[in-house]
Formats: sequence, structure tokens, C-alpha cells
Amino acid sequence: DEHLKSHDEL
Amino acid sequence: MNVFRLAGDLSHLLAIIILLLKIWKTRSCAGISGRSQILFALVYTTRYLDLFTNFISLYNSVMKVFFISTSCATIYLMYVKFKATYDHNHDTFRIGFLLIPVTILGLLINHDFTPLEVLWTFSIYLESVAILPQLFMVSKTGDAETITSHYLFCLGLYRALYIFNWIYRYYFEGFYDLIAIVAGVVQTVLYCDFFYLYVTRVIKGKALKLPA
Repeated sequence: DEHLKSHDEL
Repeated sequence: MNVFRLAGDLSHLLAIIILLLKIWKTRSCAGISGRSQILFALVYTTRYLDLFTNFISLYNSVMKVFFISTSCATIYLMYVKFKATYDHNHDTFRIGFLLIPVTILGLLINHDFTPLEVLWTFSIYLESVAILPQLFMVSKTGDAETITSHYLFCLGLYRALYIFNWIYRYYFEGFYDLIAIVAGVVQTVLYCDFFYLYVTRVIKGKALKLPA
């Protein structure tokens, strides 16, 4: 899922 | 990880350290909004639940644990240890006005209707407005201690730096997350008035007093 990439941010 | 994100994270870290040092050294939480601090604790606990389900990096996990634990520590200092110094008469912003719309928005506009994803989205929306009780308190009293204004500046700067991180990621990774970007822009815009006062007054060595 593309949006999950933003979940590595704080 | 790019330089903007790292700078943003460090600015965020510095903001929290400044806040804790201010409370600890002065033995007082005067001028700090307990309501904003409660909202921030809610932001970190709802966003970082993936700490238990998804390992990203040691850096990521350590920062998450730091943000959750320091936000709980701040609440402890404000509501237990230095309770007598908490300025609750000026901390009157109704947080229901933020929590209710943010909950509805999180349920309606999200990437995935799953518990973790809805909570992540809720935390992103809530973070964008969590500073409002604090800004309301500053406007109500008409001033802020210099150390409090440094805290607010670092906290505001952190999301502004994240915007540059998102621009970078869009150009170099072709990646963007509209929910994070829109909320991050709203969050940064809310600080603009404060940034102006900070640059024009605090940096020149004057106290942060609002124009009458």
C-alpha cells in the first residue's frame, strides 16, 4: 500500500 | 530519510526538551496549556500504536517511545507534581470543539477504514489543531515567557520542515500523502502569527507581548 510509506514518519 | 525530515524531527525533539527543562528548572508550568499537552499525549498514543505491530527502524522506535513517554511525563508534572503552578484559570479552551470534528473527520476521510489506520488519521488531524489551547492561552494572557516562546517556535518549525520533506519526497520519490500534507499545512499556518511575533520580538531580545 502506497500510503503506508508515510507511516515511517513521526 | 532526508535532511528536512531529520531537521524536523530534531526540532520536535528540542521543543519537548525545552518544555521539560522549563518546567523542571523553574519548578513551574505557568503559561503552559495542560489541555494542549493532553491533546499531544493523545496524538502520540493514537499514532504510535504501530510500535507493537510494525518495526520500521531503531531510530523510529526510539523516537516514538520518547514522544509517548515525555508527553505522559509532561502531564504528570503539570497535573500532579507542579499542580499548584498550573494556570488553569487561563487554560479554558474547550477541547471538545477540536476532538469531536477531528474524530468525525478521521472516520470519514482516511486511507483505510481499519482501527489502526483510523487512529493514525485521527492523530494527524488532531495534531494539526492541538496547539490551539496553548495559542489561546497566550492570547488571553497577552504574553509568554521567553522559554515558552522558544518551545512554541521549535514545535511550529518541526511541521514546517516536514512540508519541505514532503516536497522533497514528491520530487525524488514520487510519493505523497495528501492527509499528512493538508493537515501539516493547516498546522503550520496556525503558527504563522506566532512566528511573526517570535521573529520580530523574541529574537531581538524582547519579551513576547501581544500588541494591545
